[in-house]
Parts: sequence; C-alpha cells; structure tokens
Amino acid sequence: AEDTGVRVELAEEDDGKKASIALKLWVEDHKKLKGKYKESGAIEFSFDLEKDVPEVVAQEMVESGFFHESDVKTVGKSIRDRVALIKWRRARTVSAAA
Amino acid sequence: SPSAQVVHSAGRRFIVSPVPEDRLKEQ
Repeated sequence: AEDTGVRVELAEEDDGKKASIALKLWVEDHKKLKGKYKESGAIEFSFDLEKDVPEVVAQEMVESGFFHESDVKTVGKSIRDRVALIKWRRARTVSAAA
Repeated sequence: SPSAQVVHSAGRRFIVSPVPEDRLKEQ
C-alpha cells in the first residue's frame, strides 16, 4: 500500500468470519496532510466489510472534526488499502482451506 | 487518560486513544 502518511491497522484479531472488524487509524506523517490535523491520537472505529465504503467512513471522520475536507481522499485511500488487505487475506485463507 | 468518543450522525462511533506506544518510536 502506498504510504499516505495515514496508518490504518486492525484493532482486534480477525477471525475471518465476522462481518464487522475494528480498525485503528492514526497519522504518522502530518506533512502529508493538506489540512491542519489537530488530533494526535489513534481513532478506533468499526468497519463492516460487506456494507461500509472506505470513502464514506473517511467523510464521516471529516464531519466528526478529525480531518480537514481536503484530506478525505487520503484518509479514504488509507482505509481502502487496509480493507483490501483484510479481504485478500480472508480469501487466501478460504482458498487454502478448500 | 479516558479515551474520547465521537458518535457520527450516521451512528458510527469513533474512539480516540493514544497512538500505540511501539508505533510512536517509528515516527
């Protein structure tokens, strides 16, 4: 995944079955953000792998005051990359088991 | 410190907590 300066990781073990998974997002490189980023902590949230859309969650984070509108694409892409990796690993585990 | 929480109007909860210790050293 491209280094966007925003890190997204699993906030819990992925058993490969649950639809919603807890993710944790934080900024590793403030310089890569266009807007001023005031929150220095990690933001934990639940993501439904079937229903949720990364860019929508990113917009919710902007609306919740965590990021500036100009960074919604960067945040969305960071979430999308991590979700894609989770789905890829799940698919690989299933095919290995088959 | 108690983690802050923000609930978006769409219902998603965002919980803010310190960045994981081991990741701070990497910055």
